[in-house]
Amino acid sequence: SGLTEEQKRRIEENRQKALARRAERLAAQR
Amino acid sequence: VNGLTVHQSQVLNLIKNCTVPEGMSVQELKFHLHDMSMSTIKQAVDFLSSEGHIYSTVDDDHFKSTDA
Repeated sequence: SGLTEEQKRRIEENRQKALARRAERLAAQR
Repeated sequence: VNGLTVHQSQVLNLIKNCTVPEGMSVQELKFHLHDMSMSTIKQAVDFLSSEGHIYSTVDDDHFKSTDA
């Protein structure tokens, strides 16, 4: 891809944070 | 069905179907959703982000789906 290592790192960090928010939301629904 | 409004679902589906590594920009969303106002699109993006459906990528203007 045309992304720099720094951009890839930032994207992966944001993805992990989003997955945590999603898990929180699903847990709250139960 | 998934607890989202029609607008939120439309925005999420476009982001989900985007295959470029940096994801979809708000401007591209506006291009595809020309009947939706920019403020409605931004509200949907904010909501989807807060709920963990999407996340920002190279800047605060590009988004990818956590389902991808």
